Amino acid sequence: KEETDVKDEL
Amino acid sequence: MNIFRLAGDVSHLVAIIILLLKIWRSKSCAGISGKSQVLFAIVFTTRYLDLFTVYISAYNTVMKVVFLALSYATVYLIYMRFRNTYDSENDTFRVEFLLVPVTGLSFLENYAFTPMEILWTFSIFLEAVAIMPQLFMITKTGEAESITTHYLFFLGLYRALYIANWVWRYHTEGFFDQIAVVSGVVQTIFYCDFFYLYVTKVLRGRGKMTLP
Repeated sequence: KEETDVKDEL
Repeated sequence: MNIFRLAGDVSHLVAIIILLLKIWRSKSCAGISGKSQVLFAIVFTTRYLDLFTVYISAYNTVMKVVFLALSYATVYLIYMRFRNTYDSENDTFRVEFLLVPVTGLSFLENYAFTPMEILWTFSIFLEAVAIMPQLFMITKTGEAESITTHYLFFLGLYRALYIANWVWRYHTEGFFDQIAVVSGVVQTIFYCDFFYLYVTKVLRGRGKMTLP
């Protein structure tokens, strides 16, 4: 998992 | 978005609303750990800073804003509005024992050494342990009102459903967020003992949960 990944979970 | 994730988010929301309504209707926060609620407010604040940097979806934005607002409202009710009912004598968990290691770990283990990533990691680690003052308080007094146990049940259910969500996402998308998954599993383990008591005492009995 990369830093640029969007964190879509709450 | 899958059914586990959606159900998990709904459980989380239900838990928070149960607690808020309990305090609002009874005009009392007896038996509730203000420290846990402050920690949850810190969790949401440090995690949802990306509200200002990235747009994901209307669902995502609305839920984040709702969680933030409800958590601050809960803290307000406990420490301001119904302060005289706050049971500070039994809410004695030393939060520095959580904050110091969690801060240290978030600097050591993160996806990138940037303020946003470190704060996000901090929020994930802190959420895993934020319920400990509440569980400590129940252990100390030896009892919890049934409405408080319903709150804890939905909070634990939310965590369990998130694990199902990760299993689903791993198999369908190859998604695996190591920090979130490991902390999420640790967090869920804290609820296992409580789940057992909830089923054996609250669901089969009635009224308060008392510890054996």
